[in-house]
Amino acid sequence: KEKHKILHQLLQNSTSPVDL
Amino acid sequence: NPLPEGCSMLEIERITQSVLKSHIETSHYSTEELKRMAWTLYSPEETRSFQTKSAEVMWQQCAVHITNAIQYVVEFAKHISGFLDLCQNDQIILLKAGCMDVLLIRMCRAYNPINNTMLFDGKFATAHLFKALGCDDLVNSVFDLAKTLSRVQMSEEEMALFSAAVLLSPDRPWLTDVQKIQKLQEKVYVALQRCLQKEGATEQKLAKMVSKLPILKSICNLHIDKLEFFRLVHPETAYTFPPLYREVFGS
Repeated sequence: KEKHKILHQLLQNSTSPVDL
Repeated sequence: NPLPEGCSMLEIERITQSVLKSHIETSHYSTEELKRMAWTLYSPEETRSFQTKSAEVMWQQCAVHITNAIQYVVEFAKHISGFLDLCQNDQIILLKAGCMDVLLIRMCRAYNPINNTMLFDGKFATAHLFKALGCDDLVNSVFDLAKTLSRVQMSEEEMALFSAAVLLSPDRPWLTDVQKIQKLQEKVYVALQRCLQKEGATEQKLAKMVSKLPILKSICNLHIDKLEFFRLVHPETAYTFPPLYREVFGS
């Protein structure tokens, strides 16, 4: 999980790409 | 095209709509915007200034752009009905393995076949602009793919469904629930076939799209090879690449 921390975060958050 | 077992026409329609909506909402530019920008080209001086950058600077700049585009692909995947129902391990495997494929498919929207240019950082660029990367073979392959894909003339709906089908490839290594992904992909392919029929396209159009899959794979592999070589030669710069880029393309 640590290895793919950002992907995990992106998959879990509900923001749209424009906010990233 | 028979419907997959336990799948209704309503479900195929729902998938089509969710994939198309997701594709449109997560495409950085609309087709209209791209059309308007198609003749905004880099001047010879601007092109030269890119060509004379160091490999490190140019790689860094491209890595940032790719990372930005990856974020949009993640959002695209999240809104495909059924994707978030997969276990997170499989979601990550599919994204790591397939996001470059989706980026390459999307790139043909930002390609102008008349002058063989591609949108890069706000203006259209020739393949020569990327000389400083030291990867002419990779860059030329990307441009060639964009050229052949643009000849297929996919509609936005077709491109959306094709991207989703590629992302949902059940043959990626280390997947947990292959069957679930296989079923999802099957439904997306049925939706794509229905879409092609609706638009009056021939069977050949789907065959043309599918025939590009080995080229997509070879370009993805070439990108990884080039990145590994760059990492060997410039380890400090590679370490400063965006964390998401390193996460997705790390071994």
